Amino acid sequence: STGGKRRQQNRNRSTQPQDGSRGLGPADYNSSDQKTACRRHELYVSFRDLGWQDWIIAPEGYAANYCDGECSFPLNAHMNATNHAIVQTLVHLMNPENVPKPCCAPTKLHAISVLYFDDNSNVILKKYKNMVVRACGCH
Amino acid sequence: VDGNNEVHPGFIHRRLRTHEKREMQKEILSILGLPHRPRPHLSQGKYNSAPLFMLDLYNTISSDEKSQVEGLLDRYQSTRTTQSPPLTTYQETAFLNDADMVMSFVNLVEYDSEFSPQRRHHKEFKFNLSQIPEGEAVTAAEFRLYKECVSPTFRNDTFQLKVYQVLKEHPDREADLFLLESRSLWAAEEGWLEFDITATSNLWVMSPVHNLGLQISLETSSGQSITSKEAGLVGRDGALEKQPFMVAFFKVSEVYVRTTR
Repeated sequence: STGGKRRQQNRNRSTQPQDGSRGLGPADYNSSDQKTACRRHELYVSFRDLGWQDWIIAPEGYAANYCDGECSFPLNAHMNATNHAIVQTLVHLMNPENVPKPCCAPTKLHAISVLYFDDNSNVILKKYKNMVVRACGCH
Repeated sequence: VDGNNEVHPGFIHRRLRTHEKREMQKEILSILGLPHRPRPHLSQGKYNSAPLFMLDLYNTISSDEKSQVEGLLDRYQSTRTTQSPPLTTYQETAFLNDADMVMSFVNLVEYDSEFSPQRRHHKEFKFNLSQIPEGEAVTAAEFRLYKECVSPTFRNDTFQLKVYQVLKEHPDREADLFLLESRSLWAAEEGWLEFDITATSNLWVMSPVHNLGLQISLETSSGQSITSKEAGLVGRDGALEKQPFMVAFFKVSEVYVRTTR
């Protein structure tokens, strides 16, 4: 529902190839496709800015990252597209009103460890899975 | 911000409103599995032995993301004194490899209880294990004491250190104790001593009413009862970084489900 406005915004984005990008070179695809392609963006969650240093001992924050961009045909332009994303794209092309395009979403997530005090001043070191987006792709 | 440290042009910038910020903080706390922001009572807490020990573990696993668990194990083993037994059993190693949460507990006993003449040198330790997140099971737990080199009076002596679990307390007589471990110590040895209290910790987590703490006693080789201070064990009046504490390793035994808000 926000496609028109969103596409307009996306066209203005700068090209920033994702780590480990493969496939065809920039000349093989329309440059606007490259600019709007699904990719990972940096987003840092700062525990320090939240004023949580009194109970979080480490880290000060973590690079959570997020995924954003278009997942449009051809999917080779996008890294880490799942096989089913191709099916989703085909069905979308046949019925664009009712079937959405594949989504730009994380394909690789990593864990972080957080060291913090609880209410009793005991210390907890805990590993949290799926906190950091390492790679994005089309699903 | 992109790789060149420039703001992504598509990113919408606006300052969050106060209630949005509060909601966002709640969401992050929810991701961390916490019902509310912890409010620890810290005086010199950050420089105490338990947080320092935990920070060491954290630094080790953070510096080597690829082998987080191995790093944890290596670091853990390197903190042990040369006199203390190594982690040799397959079961212990497997427990540590499986751990996905480590928690340290501070000793809550401010002053030692009034013990009977027979137990006048007993020392008491209590730990609050009531706030273990649901679904976490203890895979290993240790009680850690720091021993310093003692005065020349006892330098060539050995001590017998006994660690007991308090089973039941009575108003009119001595508490019932269960001997967990008895260990010989050289008077001249210095470093951390670790005692396996896995079974005891499991009982305390499953049944908090049974958490009546631990007691220790010390005797010279001639059978004379001595205080823990005489044997070089660091107590409340000792250095902050050498305070006794317990550490437990946990494994998630249930699938974590975020609560409905």
